Amino acid sequence: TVGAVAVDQFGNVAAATSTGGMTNKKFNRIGDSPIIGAGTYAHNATCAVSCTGHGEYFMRAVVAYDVACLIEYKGLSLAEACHYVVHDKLVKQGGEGGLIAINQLGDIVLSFNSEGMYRASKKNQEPTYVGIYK
Amino acid sequence: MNPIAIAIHGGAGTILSALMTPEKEVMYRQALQEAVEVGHQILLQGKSSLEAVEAAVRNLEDCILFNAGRGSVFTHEGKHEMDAAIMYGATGMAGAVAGVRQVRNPITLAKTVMQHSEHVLLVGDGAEIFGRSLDLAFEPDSYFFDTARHEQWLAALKADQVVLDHSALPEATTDRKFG
Repeated sequence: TVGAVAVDQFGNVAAATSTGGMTNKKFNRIGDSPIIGAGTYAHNATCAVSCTGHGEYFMRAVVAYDVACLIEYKGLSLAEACHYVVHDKLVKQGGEGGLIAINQLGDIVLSFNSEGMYRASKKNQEPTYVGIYK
Repeated sequence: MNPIAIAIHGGAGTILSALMTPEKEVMYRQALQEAVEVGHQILLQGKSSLEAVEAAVRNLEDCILFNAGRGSVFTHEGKHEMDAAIMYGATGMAGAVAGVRQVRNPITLAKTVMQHSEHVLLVGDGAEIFGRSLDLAFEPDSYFFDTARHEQWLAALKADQVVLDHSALPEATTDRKFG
Protein backbone atom coordinates (compact mmCIF):
# COMPACT_ATOMS: atom_id res chain seq x y z
CA THR A 1 0.00 0.00 0.00
CA VAL A 2 1.19 3.54 -0.77
CA GLY A 3 -0.31 6.90 0.11
CA ALA A 4 0.15 10.64 0.29
CA VAL A 5 -1.29 13.56 2.24
CA ALA A 6 -0.63 17.21 1.36
CA VAL A 7 -1.57 20.81 2.13
CA ASP A 8 -1.24 23.54 -0.52
CA GLN A 9 -0.64 27.28 -0.35
CA PHE A 10 -4.42 27.88 -0.20
CA GLY A 11 -4.71 25.77 2.97
CA ASN A 12 -6.51 22.92 1.21
CA VAL A 13 -5.63 19.38 2.29
CA ALA A 14 -5.93 16.13 0.32
CA ALA A 15 -5.34 12.42 0.87
CA ALA A 16 -4.68 9.56 -1.56
CA THR A 17 -4.13 5.82 -0.99
CA SER A 18 -3.42 3.02 -3.48
CA THR A 19 -2.78 -0.67 -2.91
CA GLY A 20 -2.21 -4.05 -4.51
CA GLY A 21 -3.93 -5.67 -1.52
CA MET A 22 -2.52 -8.74 0.26
CA THR A 23 -0.41 -11.53 -1.18
CA ASN A 24 -2.53 -14.66 -1.86
CA LYS A 25 -5.81 -12.88 -1.04
CA LYS A 26 -9.02 -14.69 -2.04
CA PHE A 27 -12.73 -14.02 -2.68
CA ASN A 28 -12.16 -10.46 -4.00
CA ARG A 29 -11.22 -9.34 -0.48
CA ILE A 30 -11.09 -5.54 -0.21
CA GLY A 31 -9.21 -3.70 2.58
CA ASP A 32 -9.51 -0.21 4.02
CA SER A 33 -7.61 1.72 1.32
CA PRO A 34 -10.57 2.46 -1.00
CA ILE A 35 -13.03 2.96 1.88
CA ILE A 36 -13.49 6.68 2.54
CA GLY A 37 -13.22 7.25 6.30
CA ALA A 38 -11.38 3.98 6.94
CA GLY A 39 -8.14 4.15 4.92
CA THR A 40 -8.47 7.58 3.30
CA TYR A 41 -10.02 10.83 4.53
CA ALA A 42 -9.55 14.60 4.07
CA HIS A 43 -11.34 17.66 5.49
CA ASN A 44 -9.85 21.17 5.62
CA ALA A 45 -11.17 21.81 9.13
CA THR A 46 -9.42 18.79 10.63
CA CYS A 47 -6.83 16.82 8.61
CA ALA A 48 -5.99 14.51 5.72
CA VAL A 49 -5.16 10.89 6.55
CA SER A 50 -3.88 7.89 4.56
CA CYS A 51 -3.53 4.49 6.27
CA THR A 52 -1.55 1.30 5.60
CA GLY A 53 -1.80 -1.97 7.48
CA HIS A 54 -4.21 -4.76 8.33
CA GLY A 55 -7.24 -3.42 6.51
CA GLU A 56 -9.90 -5.30 8.47
CA TYR A 57 -8.92 -3.49 11.68
CA PHE A 58 -8.78 -0.10 9.95
CA MET A 59 -12.28 -0.69 8.52
CA ARG A 60 -13.83 -1.76 11.84
CA ALA A 61 -12.25 1.18 13.67
CA VAL A 62 -12.95 3.66 10.82
CA VAL A 63 -9.44 4.88 11.54
CA ALA A 64 -9.01 7.82 9.16
CA TYR A 65 -12.29 9.47 10.14
CA ASP A 66 -11.71 8.61 13.81
CA VAL A 67 -8.55 10.77 13.79
CA ALA A 68 -10.54 13.69 12.31
CA CYS A 69 -13.33 13.22 14.90
CA LEU A 70 -10.90 13.28 17.83
CA ILE A 71 -9.66 16.64 16.53
CA GLU A 72 -13.10 18.07 15.76
CA TYR A 73 -15.10 16.85 18.77
CA LYS A 74 -12.46 16.27 21.44
CA GLY A 75 -10.04 19.06 20.52
CA LEU A 76 -6.99 16.78 20.35
CA SER A 77 -3.98 17.91 18.34
CA LEU A 78 -3.16 16.02 15.15
CA ALA A 79 -0.26 14.24 16.88
CA GLU A 80 -2.37 13.30 19.93
CA ALA A 81 -5.22 11.98 17.80
CA CYS A 82 -2.91 9.88 15.60
CA HIS A 83 -0.97 8.49 18.55
CA TYR A 84 -4.13 7.53 20.43
CA VAL A 85 -5.70 5.75 17.44
CA VAL A 86 -2.53 3.92 16.29
CA HIS A 87 -0.88 3.08 19.61
CA ASP A 88 -3.92 2.68 21.85
CA LYS A 89 -7.14 1.79 20.02
CA LEU A 90 -5.61 -0.20 17.15
CA VAL A 91 -3.05 -2.05 19.25
CA LYS A 92 -5.74 -3.13 21.73
CA GLN A 93 -7.65 -4.68 18.84
CA GLY A 94 -4.50 -6.32 17.47
CA GLY A 95 -4.42 -4.05 14.43
CA GLU A 96 -0.99 -3.66 12.81
CA GLY A 97 0.02 -0.78 10.58
CA GLY A 98 0.16 2.96 10.58
CA LEU A 99 -0.93 6.20 8.99
CA ILE A 100 0.31 9.52 7.69
CA ALA A 101 -1.62 12.68 8.47
CA ILE A 102 -1.37 16.42 7.77
CA ASN A 103 -3.37 19.53 8.68
CA GLN A 104 -3.80 23.03 7.28
CA LEU A 105 -0.89 24.31 9.38
CA GLY A 106 1.42 21.85 7.67
CA ASP A 107 1.84 19.67 10.78
CA ILE A 108 2.85 16.17 9.66
CA VAL A 109 2.41 12.98 11.69
CA LEU A 110 3.86 9.60 10.64
CA SER A 111 2.45 7.08 13.13
CA PHE A 112 2.91 3.31 12.99
CA ASN A 113 2.94 0.29 15.34
CA SER A 114 4.70 -2.37 13.24
CA GLU A 115 7.77 -2.93 11.06
CA GLY A 116 8.00 -2.62 7.31
CA MET A 117 7.04 1.06 7.24
CA TYR A 118 8.45 3.42 4.56
CA ARG A 119 7.96 7.17 5.01
CA ALA A 120 9.02 10.50 3.43
CA SER A 121 7.94 14.11 3.93
CA LYS A 122 8.83 17.63 2.89
CA LYS A 123 7.59 20.98 4.23
CA ASN A 124 8.18 24.36 2.58
CA GLN A 125 11.89 24.46 1.68
CA GLU A 126 13.03 22.28 4.56
CA PRO A 127 15.24 19.26 3.81
CA THR A 128 13.40 16.14 2.64
CA TYR A 129 12.90 13.51 5.34
CA VAL A 130 13.08 9.81 4.33
CA GLY A 131 12.68 7.00 6.89
CA ILE A 132 12.43 3.20 6.78
CA TYR A 133 11.29 1.44 9.95
CA LYS A 134 12.55 -2.11 9.69
CA MET B 1 0.76 32.34 2.59
CA ASN B 2 -0.17 28.95 3.96
CA PRO B 3 2.74 26.53 4.45
CA ILE B 4 3.01 23.78 1.84
CA ALA B 5 3.79 20.25 2.92
CA ILE B 6 3.47 16.64 1.80
CA ALA B 7 4.04 13.24 3.40
CA ILE B 8 4.03 9.80 1.76
CA HIS B 9 4.11 6.21 2.90
CA GLY B 10 4.82 2.96 1.13
CA GLY B 11 4.32 -0.70 2.04
CA ALA B 12 6.79 -2.88 0.19
CA GLY B 13 4.99 -6.16 0.02
CA THR B 14 6.38 -8.48 2.70
CA ILE B 15 9.96 -7.21 2.51
CA LEU B 16 11.30 -7.57 6.05
CA SER B 17 14.48 -6.29 7.59
CA ALA B 18 15.85 -9.80 7.20
CA LEU B 19 15.40 -9.38 3.45
CA MET B 20 16.34 -5.71 3.25
CA THR B 21 19.88 -5.59 1.82
CA PRO B 22 21.86 -2.31 1.92
CA GLU B 23 21.48 -2.08 -1.87
CA LYS B 24 17.70 -2.49 -1.62
CA GLU B 25 17.53 0.09 1.16
CA VAL B 26 19.26 2.64 -1.09
CA MET B 27 16.73 1.86 -3.85
CA TYR B 28 13.79 2.34 -1.49
CA ARG B 29 15.16 5.58 -0.09
CA GLN B 30 15.73 6.97 -3.59
CA ALA B 31 12.21 5.96 -4.66
CA LEU B 32 10.64 7.59 -1.59
CA GLN B 33 12.71 10.76 -2.06
CA GLU B 34 11.71 10.99 -5.72
CA ALA B 35 7.99 10.53 -5.03
CA VAL B 36 7.80 13.07 -2.20
CA GLU B 37 9.72 15.63 -4.26
CA VAL B 38 7.44 15.12 -7.27
CA GLY B 39 4.50 16.05 -5.05
CA HIS B 40 6.37 18.91 -3.40
CA GLN B 41 7.30 20.44 -6.77
CA ILE B 42 3.60 20.57 -7.69
CA LEU B 43 2.85 22.43 -4.45
CA LEU B 44 5.76 24.81 -5.16
CA GLN B 45 4.19 25.58 -8.55
CA GLY B 46 1.09 26.81 -6.70
CA LYS B 47 -1.02 23.84 -7.73
CA SER B 48 -3.49 22.07 -5.46
CA SER B 49 -2.87 19.44 -2.80
CA LEU B 50 -5.18 17.17 -4.82
CA GLU B 51 -2.79 17.28 -7.78
CA ALA B 52 0.19 16.82 -5.46
CA VAL B 53 -1.09 13.67 -3.75
CA GLU B 54 -2.17 12.16 -7.06
CA ALA B 55 1.25 12.81 -8.62
CA ALA B 56 3.15 11.40 -5.63
CA VAL B 57 1.01 8.25 -5.53
CA ARG B 58 1.27 7.79 -9.32
CA ASN B 59 5.03 7.89 -8.93
CA LEU B 60 4.86 5.16 -6.27
CA GLU B 61 2.39 3.11 -8.37
CA ASP B 62 4.84 3.21 -11.29
CA CYS B 63 7.67 1.95 -9.05
CA ILE B 64 7.96 -1.88 -8.90
CA LEU B 65 9.25 -1.69 -5.31
CA PHE B 66 5.91 -0.84 -3.70
CA ASN B 67 2.71 -2.86 -3.35
CA ALA B 68 0.52 -0.69 -5.56
CA GLY B 69 0.04 -0.24 -9.29
CA ARG B 70 2.90 -1.91 -11.15
CA GLY B 71 4.38 -3.53 -8.01
CA SER B 72 1.09 -5.01 -6.79
CA VAL B 73 1.23 -8.41 -5.10
CA PHE B 74 -0.42 -11.56 -6.46
CA THR B 75 -3.89 -12.73 -5.43
CA HIS B 76 -4.63 -16.40 -4.72
CA GLU B 77 -5.44 -16.84 -8.42
CA GLY B 78 -2.12 -15.28 -9.44
CA LYS B 79 -3.73 -12.05 -10.62
CA HIS B 80 -3.39 -8.40 -9.53
CA GLU B 81 -6.39 -6.66 -7.98
CA MET B 82 -5.89 -3.04 -7.00
CA ASP B 83 -7.76 -0.53 -4.87
CA ALA B 84 -7.38 3.25 -4.50
CA ALA B 85 -9.09 6.29 -3.01
CA ILE B 86 -8.61 10.04 -3.08
CA MET B 87 -10.33 12.81 -1.13
CA TYR B 88 -10.11 16.60 -1.30
CA GLY B 89 -10.49 18.47 1.98
CA ALA B 90 -11.63 21.72 0.35
CA THR B 91 -14.81 20.26 -1.14
CA GLY B 92 -15.31 16.97 0.72
CA MET B 93 -15.41 15.26 -2.66
CA ALA B 94 -13.98 11.74 -2.93
CA GLY B 95 -13.41 9.02 -5.49
CA ALA B 96 -12.43 5.36 -5.09
CA VAL B 97 -12.03 2.10 -7.01
CA ALA B 98 -11.68 -1.45 -5.71
CA GLY B 99 -10.77 -4.81 -7.21
CA VAL B 100 -9.63 -3.35 -10.53
CA ARG B 101 -7.15 -5.08 -12.88
CA GLN B 102 -4.67 -3.89 -15.51
CA VAL B 103 -5.20 -0.21 -14.69
CA ARG B 104 -1.82 1.48 -14.85
CA ASN B 105 -2.65 4.12 -12.21
CA PRO B 106 -5.59 3.21 -9.96
CA ILE B 107 -5.30 6.56 -8.13
CA THR B 108 -6.02 8.42 -11.38
CA LEU B 109 -9.02 6.17 -11.98
CA ALA B 110 -10.22 7.02 -8.46
CA LYS B 111 -9.81 10.75 -9.19
CA THR B 112 -11.70 10.27 -12.46
CA VAL B 113 -14.59 8.69 -10.55
CA MET B 114 -14.60 11.76 -8.29
CA GLN B 115 -14.47 14.29 -11.11
CA HIS B 116 -16.43 12.59 -13.91
CA SER B 117 -19.19 10.66 -12.18
CA GLU B 118 -21.73 11.26 -9.47
CA HIS B 119 -20.42 8.23 -7.56
CA VAL B 120 -17.76 7.76 -4.89
CA LEU B 121 -16.80 4.06 -5.24
CA LEU B 122 -16.80 1.87 -8.36
CA VAL B 123 -15.60 -1.75 -8.23
CA GLY B 124 -14.37 -4.53 -10.53
CA ASP B 125 -14.99 -4.65 -14.25
CA GLY B 126 -17.52 -1.82 -14.07
CA ALA B 127 -14.78 0.49 -12.82
CA GLU B 128 -12.50 -0.77 -15.60
CA ILE B 129 -15.18 -0.11 -18.25
CA PHE B 130 -15.59 3.41 -16.82
CA GLY B 131 -11.81 3.98 -17.00
CA ARG B 132 -11.55 2.68 -20.58
CA SER B 133 -14.45 4.93 -21.61
CA LEU B 134 -12.34 7.90 -20.50
CA ASP B 135 -9.16 6.62 -22.18
CA LEU B 136 -7.18 5.93 -19.02
CA ALA B 137 -4.01 3.83 -19.44
CA PHE B 138 -4.35 0.03 -19.13
CA GLU B 139 -1.46 -2.48 -19.21
CA PRO B 140 -1.18 -6.23 -19.92
CA ASP B 141 -0.64 -8.63 -16.99
CA SER B 142 3.07 -8.88 -17.89
CA TYR B 143 3.53 -5.21 -16.93
CA PHE B 144 2.63 -6.12 -13.33
CA PHE B 145 4.89 -9.21 -13.10
CA ASP B 146 7.81 -9.15 -10.66
CA THR B 147 9.97 -12.14 -9.72
CA ALA B 148 10.27 -11.22 -6.03
CA ARG B 149 6.50 -10.81 -5.71
CA HIS B 150 5.97 -14.09 -7.53
CA GLU B 151 8.26 -15.84 -5.04
CA GLN B 152 6.37 -14.23 -2.13
CA TRP B 153 3.16 -15.51 -3.67
CA LEU B 154 4.48 -19.08 -4.02
CA ALA B 155 5.65 -18.98 -0.38
CA ALA B 156 2.24 -17.71 0.76
CA LEU B 157 0.46 -20.39 -1.31
CA LYS B 158 2.65 -23.08 0.24
CA ALA B 159 1.94 -21.78 3.75
CA ASP B 160 -1.71 -21.21 2.80
CA GLN B 161 -1.47 -17.72 4.29
CA VAL B 162 -2.72 -14.29 3.23
CA VAL B 163 0.17 -11.88 3.78
CA LEU B 164 0.18 -8.16 4.55
CA ASP B 165 2.52 -5.59 2.98
CA HIS B 166 4.79 -5.47 5.95
CA SER B 167 4.25 -8.77 7.66
CA ALA B 168 6.67 -11.65 7.58
CA LEU B 169 7.03 -14.04 4.74
CA PRO B 170 5.68 -17.36 6.02
CA GLU B 171 9.14 -18.96 6.23
CA ALA B 172 10.85 -15.70 7.17
CA THR B 173 8.72 -15.09 10.24
CA THR B 174 11.00 -13.62 12.86
CA ASP B 175 10.25 -12.24 16.31
CA ARG B 176 8.52 -8.96 15.46
CA LYS B 177 9.26 -5.69 17.22
CA PHE B 178 6.63 -2.97 17.44
CA GLY B 179 7.23 0.74 17.27
